[in-house]
Amino acid sequence: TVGAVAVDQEGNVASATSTGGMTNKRYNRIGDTPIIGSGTYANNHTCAISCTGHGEFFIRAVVAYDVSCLMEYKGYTLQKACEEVVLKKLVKFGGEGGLIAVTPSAEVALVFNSEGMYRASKSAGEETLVAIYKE
Amino acid sequence: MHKTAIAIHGGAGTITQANLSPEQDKAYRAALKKAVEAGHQVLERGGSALDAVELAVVHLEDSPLFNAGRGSVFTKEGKHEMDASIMCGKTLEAGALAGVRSIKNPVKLARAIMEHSDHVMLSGYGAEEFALSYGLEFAPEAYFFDRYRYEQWSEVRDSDIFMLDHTAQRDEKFG
Repeated sequence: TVGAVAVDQEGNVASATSTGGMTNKRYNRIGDTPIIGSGTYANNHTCAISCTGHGEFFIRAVVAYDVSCLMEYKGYTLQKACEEVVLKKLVKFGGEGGLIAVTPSAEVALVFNSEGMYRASKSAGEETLVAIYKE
Repeated sequence: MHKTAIAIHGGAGTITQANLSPEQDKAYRAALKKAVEAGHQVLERGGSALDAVELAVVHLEDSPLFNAGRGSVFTKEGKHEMDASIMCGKTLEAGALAGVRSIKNPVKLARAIMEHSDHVMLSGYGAEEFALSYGLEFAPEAYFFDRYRYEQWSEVRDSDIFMLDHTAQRDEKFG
């Protein structure tokens, strides 16, 4: 699975996710990627999110929207909301994976509970970050 | 003017340094850097967040290193089925698709569904028909073939095991 989140000069956020699914899948299984709210979500009031991992767990936990809700209704910061969902809630479900997120104020979060996540980010005026493992 | 930012991912799982050779590590990092910087250039030029995420994902879809687009893994039938979605935070409009084959860049189809249909999510043949009507690019089966993906699939094709592309295979084979 691949994905991207961004905030532009007008403060608008957007997210996109794309996947080839799981190796040897059948029955026309689909994961969380195309399901708005589970694997992909964007809202200018909170953040934009793209998820990756074992999709069934992301669907059950409604991961992307849950992060947005924690920010909107409970006033969590982006990082806190992402960690609450990925490192606590999702782990209880047994779900492996992670997410990337950005707020309209250009705060970025790259959170995962697996051993690694291919990831990169770039903010205006800053160096490009590229990472794979828990570095 | 707001500060711009973009982040991308190329999948998660049991990624350890033992799983990747130095050459593979270098290739992944280069592909990630290229995609994120392409997306950020859109933002720096005043482009929209939607354009930036679409372009970044297209770069990742075009790379055989990642499980999407060209690098999509094999299904039980030895085919490639792809899903994608896109969402705009300003309007809350969204476009999504599931189970398409032969679409070169599924994220472009998601964008087309968001902008040109009254629906949020299309699937299978219908989504491909929609793609055809909007002139989106198709690719032959050979475009999606990757030796490494094929070998991954070959190891589990005769079993009920399915797995994330970046996750090391568990010892769950049964006689």
